Amino acid sequence: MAYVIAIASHKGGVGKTTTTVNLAAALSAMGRKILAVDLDPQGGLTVCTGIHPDSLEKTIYDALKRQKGGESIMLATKFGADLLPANVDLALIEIELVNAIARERRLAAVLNPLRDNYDFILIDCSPSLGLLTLNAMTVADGVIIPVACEYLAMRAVRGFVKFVRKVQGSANSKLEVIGILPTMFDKRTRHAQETYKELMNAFHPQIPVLPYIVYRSIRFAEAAEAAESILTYAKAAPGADAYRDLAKFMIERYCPE
Amino acid sequence: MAYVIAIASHKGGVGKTTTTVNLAAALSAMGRKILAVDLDPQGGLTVCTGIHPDSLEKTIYDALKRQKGGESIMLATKFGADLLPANVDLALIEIELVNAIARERRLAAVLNPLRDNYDFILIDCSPSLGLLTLNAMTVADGVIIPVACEYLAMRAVRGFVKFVRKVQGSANSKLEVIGILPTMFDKRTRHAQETYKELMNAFHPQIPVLPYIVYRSIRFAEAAEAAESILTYAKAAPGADAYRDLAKFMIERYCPE
Ligand SMILES: Nc1ncnc2c1ncn2[C@@H]1O[C@H](COP(=O)(O)OP(=O)(O)OP(=O)(O)O)[C@@H](O)[C@H]1O
Ligand SMILES: Nc1ncnc2c1ncn2[C@@H]1O[C@H](COP(=O)(O)OP(=O)(O)OP(=O)(O)O)[C@@H](O)[C@H]1O
Ligand SMILES: [Mg+2]
Ligand SMILES: [Mg+2]
Repeated sequence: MAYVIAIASHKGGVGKTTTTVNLAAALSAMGRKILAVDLDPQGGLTVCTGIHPDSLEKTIYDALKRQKGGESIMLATKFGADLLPANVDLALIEIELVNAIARERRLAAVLNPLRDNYDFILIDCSPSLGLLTLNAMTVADGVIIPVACEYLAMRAVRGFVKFVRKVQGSANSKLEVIGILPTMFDKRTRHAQETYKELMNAFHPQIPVLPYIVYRSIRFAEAAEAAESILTYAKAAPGADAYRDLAKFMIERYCPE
Repeated sequence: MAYVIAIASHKGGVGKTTTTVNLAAALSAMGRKILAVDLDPQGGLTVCTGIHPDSLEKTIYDALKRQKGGESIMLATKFGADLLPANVDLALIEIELVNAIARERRLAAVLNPLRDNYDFILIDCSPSLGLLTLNAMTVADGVIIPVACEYLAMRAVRGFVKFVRKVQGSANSKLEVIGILPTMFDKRTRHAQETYKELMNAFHPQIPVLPYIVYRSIRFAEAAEAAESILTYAKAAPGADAYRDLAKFMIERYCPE
């Protein structure tokens, strides 16, 4: 029975997609069966696997509309994980499902039949608090909140945590906050150190700040362009360790042998 | 009669808020009357002006619901521009307005009575293609699309341009694409140079790539924390010139004496 993780934050550009692709790759490399789900109309996760979103006949949009058929849209990736891809059609879902019954449980209907085939299901969320992110948080067992080590990203955390608490109080009482993943930590700047300290002071341990720091490195953007994970593109890059260590932590904690 | 500009992209973290605050400050410093509008439930623009979003009784949310009252929520900023602030309440609007008539024209109803008091109105959009961004694009005369000089941001441009074309074909036929503003250009990396070249090849001149490059500099994050614009916090920072030059361009083009 897969453990489902939402990688989410309404703050944009904090490393949600980068975390999803690299965590999926690290977990796959450690022998786990992984399904990655692109739940962002930008199709960033789909792009990171080298697939052109606009070339796809069917995507997660079709499965959400029919509330089934995850297998019929599934693609294999070179990282070893399976992928449910997305493209800009997904932006229509918010409008089309507005009056549907249990509209926040559409993704659950698509993913639940697949859970027995995987150890983890990772969902890359769009930077918003809309219906798509709500769907992810409703089906998820846990949420990882990437936070860039910069002031504006840090200020946005409190708002997102409020949203998580609302979901825990209504649609999904068992949703666990796995923690905040500090990302884009630029070792060269005082600003990153200070923001990291503020994150620790403001949130830890009520909201755990995970002890893995993803350092800023241009290799991440280059790896996305090469449709590779950081683990193969630049395994010695600062920041690659964080995803390996996070994957080990996830396996120890959620895959009891 | 103010020229209204939406600063928009569904890609997150590309510098929308940073562009809005620094362009507003540069235009104000050049003697223009500016209204800045925070249309993102994150309240990033509001935070950049030193105001705590959660401390506000009234925000743009209230004005959108009542379709009037921009003046009653307006705040002065130290940059010289006026501000219509936002906080997380704004996230409710998408759900509450779903069945309202002409729901994409709510912001127009709030801004139109104010247009005669300003030279420019700048709207900071959230990273999504939802109702809020549609409201901004419906009332705007022009749109500026910040694009970080990194692969994933570049790949997201085509999807956003499709959205703009849809708006031009329906809700706002006079919406002009002012251009793509290249941001976060890291001079030290080959990746930025290559992405910039690809931007030029893929879009210019159908979608003009503006001749102002905002270079990557930690001073932008520090300025946000200090609630200052880059023009006063670090006027010699690489990247500050781009906002000064962009402001001059806007005045020459849209403020005929
Ligand atoms: N640790 C890092 N160091 C440097 N660059 C990074 C790092 N992690 C991600 N990036 C780059 O930063 C940009 C933003 O990352 P990413 O797209 O993963 O964020 P996101 O939160 O998914 O964005 P969105 O909100 O648009 O979905 C991308 O160009 C990515 O390649
Ligand atoms: N030229 C730049 N160089 C370095 N950092 C920058 C630059 N411009 C903005 N930043 C920083 O990058 C982060 C993202 O910028 P910003 O918040 O303005 O983007 P955004 O597009 O408004 O994000 P969102 O999609 O969440 O609304 C912020 O921490 C900001 O301080
Ligand atoms: Mg993403
Ligand atoms: Mg912003």
